[in-house]
Amino acid sequence: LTEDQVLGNLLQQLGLRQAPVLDKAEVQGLSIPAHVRAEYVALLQRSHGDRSRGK
Amino acid sequence: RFSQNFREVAGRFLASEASTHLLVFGLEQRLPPRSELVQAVLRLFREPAPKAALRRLERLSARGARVRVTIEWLRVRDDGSNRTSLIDSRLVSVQGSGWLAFDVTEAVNFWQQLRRPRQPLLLQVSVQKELLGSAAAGAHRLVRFAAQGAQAQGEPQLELHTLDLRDYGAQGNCDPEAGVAESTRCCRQETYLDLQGMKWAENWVLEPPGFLAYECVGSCLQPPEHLTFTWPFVGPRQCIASETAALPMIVSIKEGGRTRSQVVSLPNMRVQRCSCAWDGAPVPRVLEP
Repeated sequence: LTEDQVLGNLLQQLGLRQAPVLDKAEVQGLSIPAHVRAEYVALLQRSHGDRSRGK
Repeated sequence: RFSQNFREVAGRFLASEASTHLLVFGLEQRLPPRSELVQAVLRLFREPAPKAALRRLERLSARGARVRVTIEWLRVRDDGSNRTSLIDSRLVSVQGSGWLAFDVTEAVNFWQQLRRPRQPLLLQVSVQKELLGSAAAGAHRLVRFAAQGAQAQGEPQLELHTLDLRDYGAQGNCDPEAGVAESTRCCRQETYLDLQGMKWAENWVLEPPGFLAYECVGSCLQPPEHLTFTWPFVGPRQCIASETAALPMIVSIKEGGRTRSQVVSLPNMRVQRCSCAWDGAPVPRVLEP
């Protein structure tokens, strides 16, 4: 897995052509809401259980 | 019949145009626990047809009379209903006798996916006539297979070709103490991807700061040549990721001058398991419920 593959996958999932450039100031005051964090944790736990079978 | 757009069309059963045989193979403990099925071959011995019947049938077709032999896997569901899956089907001349071989690997693959205790492997062999018309009636009965327990030799056989995964499989996680050499047997190696150190992820990817991606390294033992006859265009066995997991992320998104956070899940990002597999080999179908 390369850095480019992670970026390509992320862009594809978000439907973007290129990575957005965000200033530090824009995200500095940004706090992650509880429901977003809860969704992230739930997905994290599920990804340990669900495995997709490849080739 | 329950659609309002179609009128029901009733059919009448006129005559049986096929003969069917059910073969039952007790496979439990026939496949070693740590083994990989390479190929399963069903061998049926065809008995010679009566010459007089053959001559009569030969007059009907310039190409020679043929019948269609179909192999299906029969599964008895928990509710008692039957379901068949097509495994192989081919045209066979009514002339001649001897062994016929059918590739039934897929049927054994399906059987392996059944919940334990597993029913025996049930293979339904049907012989259908190809030519239409009353003159060809009974053509399917000219192709007869020797039955189990028959006095004559040639009862049905199921040949299982397997590889011992203790030699031909992967070995799990790599030993962190030992380095990876050319001779290292296929294993899963820890690889950390540091997202914080990537320029494009700056201020965009909020979680996670990095993750253990793992990678499959090392080589696989190649089987003896006589086992590679199954698929002529298949490549050597390679160390590949056979099971992967998704990676969730929290990213910041800018919309209409406002910045908010969002969860996104990237599929197949983390290797869960490495295996040795033939490059280009068909992927076994997953058994439907």
